Amino acid sequence: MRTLAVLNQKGGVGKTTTVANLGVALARRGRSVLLIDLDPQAHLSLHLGLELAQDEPGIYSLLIGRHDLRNTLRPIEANLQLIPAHTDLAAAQVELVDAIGRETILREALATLTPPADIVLIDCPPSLGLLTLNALAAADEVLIPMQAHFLALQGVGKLLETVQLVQQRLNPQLRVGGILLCMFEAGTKLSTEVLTDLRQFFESQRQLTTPWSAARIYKSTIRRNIKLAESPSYGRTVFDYAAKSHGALDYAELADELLALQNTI
Amino acid sequence: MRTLAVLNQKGGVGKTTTVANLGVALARRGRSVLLIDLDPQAHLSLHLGLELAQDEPGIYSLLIGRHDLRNTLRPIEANLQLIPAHTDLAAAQVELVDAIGRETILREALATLTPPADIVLIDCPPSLGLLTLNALAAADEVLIPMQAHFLALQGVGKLLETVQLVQQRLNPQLRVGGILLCMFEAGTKLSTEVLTDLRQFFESQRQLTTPWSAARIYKSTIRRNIKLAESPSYGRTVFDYAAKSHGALDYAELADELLALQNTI
Ligand SMILES: Nc1ncnc2c1ncn2[C@@H]1O[C@H](COP(=O)(O)OP(=O)(O)OP(=O)(O)O)[C@@H](O)[C@H]1O
Ligand SMILES: Nc1ncnc2c1ncn2[C@@H]1O[C@H](COP(=O)(O)OP(=O)(O)OP(=O)(O)O)[C@@H](O)[C@H]1O
Ligand SMILES: [Mg+2]
Ligand SMILES: [Mg+2]
Repeated sequence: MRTLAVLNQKGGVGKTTTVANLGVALARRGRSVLLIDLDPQAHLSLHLGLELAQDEPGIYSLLIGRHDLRNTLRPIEANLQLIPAHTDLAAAQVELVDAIGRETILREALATLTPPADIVLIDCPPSLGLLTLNALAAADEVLIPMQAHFLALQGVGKLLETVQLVQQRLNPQLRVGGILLCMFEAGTKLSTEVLTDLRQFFESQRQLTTPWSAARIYKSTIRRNIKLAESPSYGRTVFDYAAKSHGALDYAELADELLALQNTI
Repeated sequence: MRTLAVLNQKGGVGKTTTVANLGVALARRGRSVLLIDLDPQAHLSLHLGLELAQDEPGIYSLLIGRHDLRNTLRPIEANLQLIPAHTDLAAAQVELVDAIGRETILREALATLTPPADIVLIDCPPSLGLLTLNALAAADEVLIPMQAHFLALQGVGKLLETVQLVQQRLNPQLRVGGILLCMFEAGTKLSTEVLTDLRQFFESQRQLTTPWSAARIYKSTIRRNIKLAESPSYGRTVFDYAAKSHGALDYAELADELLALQNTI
């Protein structure tokens, strides 16, 4: 079972869109996939057309120990399950910090998944708080969606620091798999500069023993495509809504790239 | 002194870009403006070219009571000051929840601003946590940047609930000024649908006594413009970097619209 934390504390970079569309692409390539909505805004759940009632089992009742993992699993389609989040979480979020207080709850819960999935994708909120720490403690690998923008570049350093802290203290096997460029506008001055900076940075890290010394920038890039923004309003991914769109092609290409990478899945 | 909380718990919708560019536009129209970087990711500070050393006064040392407000003020240009944030805040954020524990600290600190500014703009993080609650308790008005996307629409309801809670319990005068459409792609099916939904919603609320019953959708919309994404890498706003760009025109238009609205500034 390969667990990927899809993470970037910068907001709106394509984490949820990636988890939903990559998840479906991998499931339709025959892998058994579990998606986890770890965001109090519950956008992954909304994206896949699932709205939980207050008392139904979901990620938070799991994290505070009220429900077992297997009660929270929702089938989405063949080979694809989701642990959803509640949309009504503002209060839960605060109580959660007190109630869970530990970074390894999700990992412990995932260990009970029977049978294990081939791939788990965890959709993280835009912060480096306790929920994200739970994802990092549970994961084998971090996938970092980002926009090729200046402010996005600033955040990567902090993100990697956090990954290293978790790797040193809680999860020795944690690695950064790579960076996925989302909403990518190839050919602009800005994206070229950011891509160059990123490449130079990762090259310079190759000889070290950091969790990102083998990280890559995925060849697949996700172009800006309105179909990706429209499909959530139908509770579907772009593979159902607009199967020939660039959005579908790009996420299919990413799924193939990840499957081909021997150290990934 | 008119205080606007620039707020949306959805990530990456243009909060920081709006505070920086609207702030400069208002300052250059002769208003005295104070900007507050309330985001642990410190993007507003980075955007304006300011990086604080660890021990220098900033928003967090202010919130935990280690520095007074006047020690944190940094001049940016004529009529424009900033209370910056530190980029190294992951640890501070956690300690902050314990240390500040109250939603009115920022409001109390702002009351000491001497002389008062004409306008205060507060850049909020993508969450409805304690920092954002501090902004809402301190503000007269909420300005909500958003993208005309489906997931963005879902978040507005939750945002308004939070505004109402704060208005009922902590800040009776709090109002929602309006919604600012950012990265707006006029003419697409999605943006047209979202705009229609938003308009219908606010129309239906006009006769009520909620904090948003007089809220508007600003006529000024901010088009997607790469200059807005490029200018932070120069530590400047688009008014210096690309003064004739659509980004500059749109934020100038917004500044004029806000100034003309009698109940705003
Ligand atoms: N490649 C793309 N082209 C066009 N729109 C996109 C693309 N990827 C994502 N979007 C849209 O952009 C917005 C932000 O994407 P998304 O919600 O996936 O980001 P996120 O990183 O999960 O955000 P958050 O930090 O709030 O969790 C959404 O409205 C989404 O539908
Ligand atoms: N109108 C625009 N056109 C093009 N790029 C934009 C526009 N507005 C903002 N951006 C870019 O999009 C990204 C997100 O914008 P910004 O950081 O202002 O959003 P935010 O809501 O403050 O995000 P966060 O939730 O992470 O604080 C940034 O890289 C910014 O430079
Ligand atoms: Mg998301
Ligand atoms: Mg911001």
